[in-house]
Amino acid sequence: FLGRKEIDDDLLEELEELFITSDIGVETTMKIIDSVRDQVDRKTLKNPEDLKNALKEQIFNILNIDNSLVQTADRPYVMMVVGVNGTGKTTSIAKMAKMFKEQGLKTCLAAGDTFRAAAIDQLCVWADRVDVPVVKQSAGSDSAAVIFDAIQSCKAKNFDVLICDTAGRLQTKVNLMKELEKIVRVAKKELPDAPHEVLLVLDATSGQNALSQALKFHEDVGLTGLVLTKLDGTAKGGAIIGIVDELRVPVKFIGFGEGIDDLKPFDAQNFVEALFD
Amino acid sequence: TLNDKLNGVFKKLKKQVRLDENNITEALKMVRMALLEADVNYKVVKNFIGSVQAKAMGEEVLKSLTPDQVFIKIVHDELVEILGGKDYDEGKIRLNSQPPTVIMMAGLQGSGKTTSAGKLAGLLMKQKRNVLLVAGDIYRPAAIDQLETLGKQLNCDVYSDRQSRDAVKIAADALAYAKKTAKDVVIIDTAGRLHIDEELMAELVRTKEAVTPDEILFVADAMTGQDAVNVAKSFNESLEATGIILTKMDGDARGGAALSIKEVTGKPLKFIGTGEKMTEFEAFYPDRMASRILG
Ligand SMILES: Nc1nc2c(ncn2[C@@H]2O[C@H](COP(=O)(O)OP(=O)(O)OP(=O)(O)O)[C@@H](O)[C@H]2O)c(=O)[nH]1
Ligand SMILES: Nc1nc2c(ncn2[C@@H]2O[C@H](COP(=O)(O)OP(=O)(O)OP(=O)(O)O)[C@@H](O)[C@H]2O)c(=O)[nH]1
Ligand SMILES: [Mg+2]
Ligand SMILES: [Mg+2]
Repeated sequence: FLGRKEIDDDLLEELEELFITSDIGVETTMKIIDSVRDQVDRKTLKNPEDLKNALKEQIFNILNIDNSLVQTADRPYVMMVVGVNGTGKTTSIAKMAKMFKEQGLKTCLAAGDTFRAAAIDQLCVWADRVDVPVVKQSAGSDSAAVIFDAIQSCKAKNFDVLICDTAGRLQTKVNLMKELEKIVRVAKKELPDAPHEVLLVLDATSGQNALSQALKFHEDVGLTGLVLTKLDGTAKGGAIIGIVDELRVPVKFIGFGEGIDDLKPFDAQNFVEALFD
Repeated sequence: TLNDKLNGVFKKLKKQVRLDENNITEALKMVRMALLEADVNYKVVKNFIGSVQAKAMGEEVLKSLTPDQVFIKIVHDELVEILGGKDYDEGKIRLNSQPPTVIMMAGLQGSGKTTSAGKLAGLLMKQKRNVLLVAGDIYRPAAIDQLETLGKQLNCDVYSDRQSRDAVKIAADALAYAKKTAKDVVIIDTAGRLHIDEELMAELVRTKEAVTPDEILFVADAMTGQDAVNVAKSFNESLEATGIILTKMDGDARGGAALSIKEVTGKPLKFIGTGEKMTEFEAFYPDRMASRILG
């Protein structure tokens, strides 16, 4: 819309289309556009370029909250990775493990997905590639027991970081969400402040259901951060704007590929720029 | 629900004998909102609202009905029609008169291809077919193990080649093996890939050329958002899909992607995944999907 000379209804409709097709959602889109509508009506925003910058600023302000990892004196630093099926939890854990290892942190993984076919095998292949140990039990064993063991073992062996994989689960499945709550309770028996970090992994291709996922997971186990994956596709991942706006839980990392190096800390500025591309 | 909202809109209008521009403008806005909230693509919604408007204008309200009932029926019926009301291809696999029937799975990473391949094998085995699952994903860690585990659960033969770095050759060899062992159906699981990954999309096309599938099933996640049109269009243009599977329908995603995908590809929505178990697989029902999308 840079070709336009003035702000008119056509331009606003074009912006609405850009936002909605980026999965920002109707409600959040209206909220963002309404927030600048006042300036438009009062003519303090006169041209399309100013409007675009005002919108970018609105979104940036929503997203730009402290997204550093939770600080603690505890060892190990326990991270739990959760989310619905297929979003990229296991792969993201492998990427984070490499990242921590390169920072000189003694890292261990816990094979907490004891349910899905070959889930433990999958995590073990990654652990081998990154050269970090995995605490695991046989398939079908109790996920909470595996994670409890892992914390115990990491405490004994002075590990710096423990990243726990969990089985994918739809937020609407009450018994599976209860299992996740149990994992957190059991972890606290071994380390009262664990898990220090609970990351919800969201797929950038998701639509508005991502909000429902975030709300439910946050309500049930408490989230400290989000990981947005598959940004190497054509989806914009705009659903996180409404999520961050509502929960004030920051996006900590983004995944942009299937390779071990395809993860980096979330940068609100870059995200907003990409949205308007 | 949308029904309640529309009820409210029409209640404000006095006894209407006919649907006209005045009384349906507000109602159309509500339907548009409902569809966008359900993740139906922006442009698909625009076209849909246009069709509904055209069908609703001048529609007579019979004495036995209220304007909102007439309106919602037009919306619902239009949605059902697009979703496949006239297709009758739901829940069916096109079997080749010359076995084996070859089925190829395709779709984005994590959409549910491997799980759906197992479910499809289970379904066909119940129909007394001799099925061969093919572990065509040579990239994802433990992908072969995953399919082999499902195969064991189903008591279904799985063809794999752990040494091969050539997915196309694996498919071709699997087909030769299937013919030799008199299989009725071959289901080829493929690696998840992006529609914009030229190399991997070309691999899929070469696989298709090597085994000439009777069915190419595009597997999509029910929670997919606006990008569903771009992905589906790309996959369909490269491969000419023959059917669509919508997974994770056991969640609460409204599933608007179904409408977007159907609209942009024209291909039949055949099955839905309703859970992680091998039995959680059903035929797609247009009218149930329509109600779910409208909310
Ligand atoms: N293109 C792309 N693919 C990704 C990304 N992250 C993960 N994937 C792929 O997505 C698929 C699913 O990843 P997993 O790590 O198994 O996802 P998960 O959440 O652990 O899945 P479940 O445990 O089954 O719930 C795999 O094919 C990954 O390679 C990403 O950032 N980009
Ligand atoms: N709840 C639910 N989960 C499903 C359904 N279909 C698949 N899943 C789960 O979704 C996740 C991904 O499924 P996969 O079959 O591994 O997906 P995929 O497309 O083969 O993934 P890639 O090979 O990595 O591209 C797994 O955790 C499955 O158990 C479904 O219908 N409902
Ligand atoms: Mg996993
Ligand atoms: Mg797979």
